[in-house]
Amino acid sequence: SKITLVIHGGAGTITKANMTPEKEKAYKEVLNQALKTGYAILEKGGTSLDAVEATVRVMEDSPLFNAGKGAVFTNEGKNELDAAIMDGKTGKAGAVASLTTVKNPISAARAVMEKSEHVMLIGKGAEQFAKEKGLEIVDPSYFRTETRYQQLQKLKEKEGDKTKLDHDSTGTSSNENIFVEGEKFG
Amino acid sequence: TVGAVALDAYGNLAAATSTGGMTNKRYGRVGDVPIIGAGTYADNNTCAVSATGHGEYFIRSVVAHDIAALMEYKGYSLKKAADEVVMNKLVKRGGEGGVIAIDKNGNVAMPFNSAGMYRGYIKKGKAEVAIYK
Repeated sequence: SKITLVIHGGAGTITKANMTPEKEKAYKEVLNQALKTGYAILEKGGTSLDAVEATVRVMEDSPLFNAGKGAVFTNEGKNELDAAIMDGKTGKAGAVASLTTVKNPISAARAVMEKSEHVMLIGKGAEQFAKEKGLEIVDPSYFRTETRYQQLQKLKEKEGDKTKLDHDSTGTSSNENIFVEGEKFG
Repeated sequence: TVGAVALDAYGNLAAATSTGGMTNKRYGRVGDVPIIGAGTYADNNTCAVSATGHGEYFIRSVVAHDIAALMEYKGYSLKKAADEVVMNKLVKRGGEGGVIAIDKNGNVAMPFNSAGMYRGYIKKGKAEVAIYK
């Protein structure tokens, strides 16, 4: 059989220097758990759609990754979640954006694909749709982790410093400098 | 961002991606994940792709679909197509990140141009996970 499953948990400035052995072990454990979960479905004759959804849910439920629980914070201090899924057999696709209360956004994306005539739903409407389709709804605080919150605070400190510097050098403060596009924790 | 792509026993491909976006984002910013063809794409005739990285660049390059298009229209292998888009085109445009991809024959590609990418695959019951280059 050619059944195969591939996963990622994000890319970026991940080096040995900023990783402890304990953290590395924890990440690898969740990655392996995700692989085993999806592969078990494929081995039993389950579909690739079922496999990728279940696999992503494992990583969404882990606070280690920037998805679901453990998601990064917006400037407003919220966790906003996006997800998408696509079926290679039919060409159908579903996506959701700016969710704050759906525990597993990937399942919401699948619901959009299979239970609506649309491709992407966003914000409150997407949350209402997910609720109507019986998906698990949680309080927004479910997604909060201290590590991610501190990342936001550090960025805001840098942002403040940058704005102050620009103000000092030009005599005016520029809104453009408030948005730190290059800071990515994907 | 997390993602998965799979090939099942019936020869069907699927792709899924989920993310919390980028730290400190404003103005209702949306990245590549929910943009079909940018961060997520699947077609049984070519491949399934899930991306991670600086979303704006992935949207501009329509990364996931571009890999499938190179396979469909130019006859590239999965590896050649994924490398071309992630390690060449995306790098030239300043986009940082990577993709995971699988084709209809179960071939796997996991290129990334950043320092690291949490990644792994399982095939014939054997799993491999990695983080760094």
